[in-house]
Amino acid sequence: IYKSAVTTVVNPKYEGK
Amino acid sequence: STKSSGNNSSETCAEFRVKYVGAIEKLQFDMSKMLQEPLDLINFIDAAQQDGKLPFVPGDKEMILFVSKHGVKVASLDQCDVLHRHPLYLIVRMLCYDDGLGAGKNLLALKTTDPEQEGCTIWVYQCSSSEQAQSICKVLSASFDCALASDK
Repeated sequence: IYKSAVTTVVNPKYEGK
Repeated sequence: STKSSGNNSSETCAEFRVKYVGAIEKLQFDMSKMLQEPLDLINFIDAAQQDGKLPFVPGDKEMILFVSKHGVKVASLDQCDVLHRHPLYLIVRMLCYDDGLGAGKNLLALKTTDPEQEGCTIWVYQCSSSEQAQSICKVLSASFDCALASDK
């Protein structure tokens, strides 16, 4: 299934986790 | 009333009508490490749908998703029962993307962890449009900033 635009919001508390 | 609402960002709270697709609960921590990249998370959800762990299409029961500096809360349309509660500090990331089924619907994947941060759960909701999904992400991002600012 082709996925077009993806928006991500990351909690700064878990950056890199 | 003369109370101005909305411009004071610390009071950011918004409501959105969404549908619930399902959740993949209690993933072990090493599994959650593999789900950092957005595409890994999308492929993981795809696989869960193919394996029947998650439906491709949500039930037709609409719910209200509230986003605020407290986190995300999902309640029934009549707001009589709270169905899911995701405190902001347990929300790791939120991801929204087109479900690819051609109807312009967007899936919203919420990755949450437990207080001991040993495992994680993936909650999947369906939004009616990408605009709605984008606004949900914007409010959540503002809530993270607001929580970060109040931490200092």
